[in-house]
Amino acid sequence: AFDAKAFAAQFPNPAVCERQARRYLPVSRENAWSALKACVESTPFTQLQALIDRAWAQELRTRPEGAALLAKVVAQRGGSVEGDLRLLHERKLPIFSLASAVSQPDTYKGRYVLVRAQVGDMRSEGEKSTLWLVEQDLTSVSQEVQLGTAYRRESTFTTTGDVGGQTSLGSGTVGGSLAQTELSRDAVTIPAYDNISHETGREALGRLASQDPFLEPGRDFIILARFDGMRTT
Amino acid sequence: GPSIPVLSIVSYYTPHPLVV
Repeated sequence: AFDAKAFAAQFPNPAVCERQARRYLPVSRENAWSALKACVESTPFTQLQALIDRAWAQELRTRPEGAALLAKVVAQRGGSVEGDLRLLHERKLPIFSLASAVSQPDTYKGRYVLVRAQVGDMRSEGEKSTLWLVEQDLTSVSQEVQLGTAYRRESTFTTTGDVGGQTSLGSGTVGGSLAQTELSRDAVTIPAYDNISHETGREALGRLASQDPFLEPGRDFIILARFDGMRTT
Repeated sequence: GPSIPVLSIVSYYTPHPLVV
């Protein structure tokens, strides 16, 4: 039997792992898919472009875990759902945004949606639980950050001298000195970007078959779900 | 009244912090 975990362990580099997994495709699609999944699970895999390449299109569309694999990679690369869904749509991969589902409920009913959200509230009824989901968006905020060492230079110059010449009282000499201090500071700054998540204003109810204590309130999650339609509150 | 989308959660993941 093909040992996908052992396969992925040979290639700690995600890009190399995916390329090697791809080589199994002509031989066994089953082994190639197991190898690809192992690459995503056991390497810091963020290569969404390689994953949605034509080579894997059939696998991603037909296998039940295809959408989950894509969702996991979107999360691993930071969870920028809006931008990554745009990449998936260029390849006609059917995972949609909450915004699309809300705007055309009939069109998207039963379809996959991918949402970045925080859990606001949790209600349980027997085994089942319902989560209040608050959709989050990422925006990039930049600020200047000092790079490396800052140099501070302090120089003191003292000038002394005498000045001679004619004055109204006759000839004379005036002596004096001038002290000058110069301070300078050199620092190099670069813009640094931080991704701040904030509420989009969209909310949803998320149904879970069983209670899950790991879905904690106040943290962002990348959630893959089926859109069941709209419900009047 | 107002309506809210209902989702059946399939799976979820913790987003990795983005490094730019």
